[in-house]
Amino acid sequence: SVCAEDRTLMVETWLKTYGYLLPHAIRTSDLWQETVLQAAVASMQRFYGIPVTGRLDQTTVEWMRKPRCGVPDHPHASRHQRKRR
Amino acid sequence: FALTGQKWRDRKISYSISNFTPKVGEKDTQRAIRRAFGSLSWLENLCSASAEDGMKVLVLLGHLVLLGHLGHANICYCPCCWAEELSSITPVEQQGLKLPPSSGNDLFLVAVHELGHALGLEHSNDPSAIMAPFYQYMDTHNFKLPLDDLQGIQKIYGVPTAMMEPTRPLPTLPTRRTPSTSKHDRHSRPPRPPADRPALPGNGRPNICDGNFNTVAFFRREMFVFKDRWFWRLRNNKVQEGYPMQIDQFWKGLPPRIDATYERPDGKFVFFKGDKYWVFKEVTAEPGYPRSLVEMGSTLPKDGIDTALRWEPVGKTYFFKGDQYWRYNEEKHTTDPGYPKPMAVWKGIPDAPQGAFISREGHYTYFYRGKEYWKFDNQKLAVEPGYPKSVLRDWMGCDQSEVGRSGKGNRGDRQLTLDDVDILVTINDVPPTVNAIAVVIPCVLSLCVLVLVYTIFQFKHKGAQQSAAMQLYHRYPVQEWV
Repeated sequence: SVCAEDRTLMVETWLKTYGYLLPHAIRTSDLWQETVLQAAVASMQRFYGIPVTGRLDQTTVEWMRKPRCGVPDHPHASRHQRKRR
Repeated sequence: FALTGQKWRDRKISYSISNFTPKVGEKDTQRAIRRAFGSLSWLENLCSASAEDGMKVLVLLGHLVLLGHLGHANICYCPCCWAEELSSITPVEQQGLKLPPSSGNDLFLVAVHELGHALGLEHSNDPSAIMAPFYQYMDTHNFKLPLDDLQGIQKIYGVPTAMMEPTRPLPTLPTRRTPSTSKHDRHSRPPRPPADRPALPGNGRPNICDGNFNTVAFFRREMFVFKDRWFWRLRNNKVQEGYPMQIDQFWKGLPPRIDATYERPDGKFVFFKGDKYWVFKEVTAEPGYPRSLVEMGSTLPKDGIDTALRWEPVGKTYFFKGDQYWRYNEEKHTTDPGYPKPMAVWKGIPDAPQGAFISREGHYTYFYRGKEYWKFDNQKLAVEPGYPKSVLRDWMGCDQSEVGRSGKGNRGDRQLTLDDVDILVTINDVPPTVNAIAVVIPCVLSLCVLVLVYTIFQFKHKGAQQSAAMQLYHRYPVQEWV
């Protein structure tokens, strides 16, 4: 059986899965990527009520590793593009 | 689902448990899920039975080993077909029922959480909510839906009608029969006072539509309105039969013109007047009362309070006086440190409110003063736009003419000023040209609409003729070929 604690934490995948990062938000530019990831991490920290640093600190990683419900926290994010179309 | 404004409207929604997690066992899995769904009057269909009978199973419960999730809910809304599988809830196999409480995982809680998604709830950022993505361990034996989840579900589906009924109604005392309460005029309005002054009717019974109440409170989900030596009891904006009643007829020993009142968490009623307060258990005064307000809390104002507010959902009691308020700890019998604080914290609420109570679902707090009330959003910590509004119209069910007639003392007068005189001033400052324009513009607009409709009709008519000609033209070659 799969155990959440044993899995390798893929931060980008995690942020995408739970609606903090739009599927095509990451572009090739390193600078752009960093800014977008910081904003996504900060958004996650804000939602969970942990200190908002925008960085992958110890607390944030611990929260990301916890087993949780698979439904995204921000369902609007993934629907956004479809809605516009 | 919720974002598009959809709701489960069918009362006979069925669900089916398609498999079980071996770690927990079939019986325990089914018991946990049935308990989660049990509070709703949903039907469980056995898989085989549903297949044979062709019954629709709208919610399917299964278990998948996926990505280490605690659970997952897939919600597919198909407005065209109402597909058989509208929602599938998948508590993941790795979680057990009997895990230590510190792990926070319980199949029952997982099922409740995923059911929340199926009903349209999103994740909450309130860590104490069952809809938080990492829900905390909760007491599953005496499980009670946290306030945040309750508010969420009521926002989609509304407040259940059962909650509007009083849970523990106060006893109703037999009223002393007076000529005005005879069976004949039971449904008629109380006699109106003469137009020039809001004097009390012959037997001294006031009219609720005159306003100027001492305080307004909610006891056991019923509104109680106090004025001088009288009080009214209202349900659904209607005064109940036999009211107004004299205060000391119901709560013996309680003086007239009380300042404030609230219901304590233990169900006892606390009344304030001046520097004293009384505690009543139902209609009987507790021994040793009245006591001095200083005995209640040393930092409370010695000369009395304006109003008291019990925030039951979060277990807090507040006292208001002038432009300050205090938070009171019912367990320790003291005011919390750091208080009083300025009333400015309650953005938009006037100083010295005369009454306050929290709404049924706990989302709003209503403040009363004079003949007006303010609706305060407990989340935004601000008054809703459009307030204050009239208590007489919105709470007491008085019609506009009555509200207008009794329009004195609107700004929190504690005492009725009998010497005031009503002055009716008719203002007609609209020039005649404005009236003419108000007639001409709608007429011109109507004419334009008529011309437009005629033009469209003409175009359609021509289009139909052309289309018929085209069909005729294309038909000949086909006929020849055939």
